[in-house]
Amino acid sequence: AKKQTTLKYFFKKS
Amino acid sequence: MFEARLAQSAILKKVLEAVKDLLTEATFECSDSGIQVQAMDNAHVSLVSLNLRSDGFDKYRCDRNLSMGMNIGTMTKILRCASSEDTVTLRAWDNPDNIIFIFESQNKEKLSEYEMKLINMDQEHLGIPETVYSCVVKMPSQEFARICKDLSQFGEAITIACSKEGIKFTAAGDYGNANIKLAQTAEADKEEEAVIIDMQEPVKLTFACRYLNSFVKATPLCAQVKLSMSGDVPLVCEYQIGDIGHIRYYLAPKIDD
Repeated sequence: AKKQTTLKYFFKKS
Repeated sequence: MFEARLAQSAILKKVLEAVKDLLTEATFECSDSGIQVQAMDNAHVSLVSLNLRSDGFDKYRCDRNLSMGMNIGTMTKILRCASSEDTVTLRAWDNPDNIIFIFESQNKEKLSEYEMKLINMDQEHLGIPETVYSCVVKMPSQEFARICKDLSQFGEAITIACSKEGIKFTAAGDYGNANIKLAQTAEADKEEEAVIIDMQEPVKLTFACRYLNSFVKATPLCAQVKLSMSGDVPLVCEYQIGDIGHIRYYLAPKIDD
């Protein structure tokens, strides 16, 4: 099964 | 004062239809250079980045930078009240509580004004790193919409595999599976019908159908869609908006548990 990632995992808060 | 006018409301109507599934509210950042929106869906899985350049408007004036929080549902309802051929003007004063939408019919005999309350929003800006993508695919936007719709019947996710040979979309579910392969077009009569693959390295990524099916609501904006992918980073799905700007959707991939 695959897990849904979120964008916060890839993009940092600016 | 802020004032932005488009000769035809059709573009703005299409933009709202293209974001309303993903966003309930968003901050519109208005400056001399134009209007920008960056907002994530509630689950933080996708992000909409909209850019409308000031020089693409028929009239544009922005005396000072404004951040206007707008309810997308209300804005969509208001835009639906405009005919596609109506001129649309957005107007707000400095430190505004409201924004005014003015629609004028082509024969100038009907003038409609809608005032919408602005909302205070906690802004959460994400820094999107500059990325060199392993695969960049340009293809007809209608074809992409069709593939997402067709494959959604078979599973919750679509795996996109891109190689030199072409791009392959796969969906697998309890009742069966499906895959669609598109080869790079050898010779396209029309540029907008072409499938063009720019590949540095092959890529295989899996994405939730429900977000892809929201992205393809932007199909009426542009005949071509650009998909940018690299291993284990979010997909970028981009539609040009005439000569005025673009809408980019970012989508976090599904990864092995």
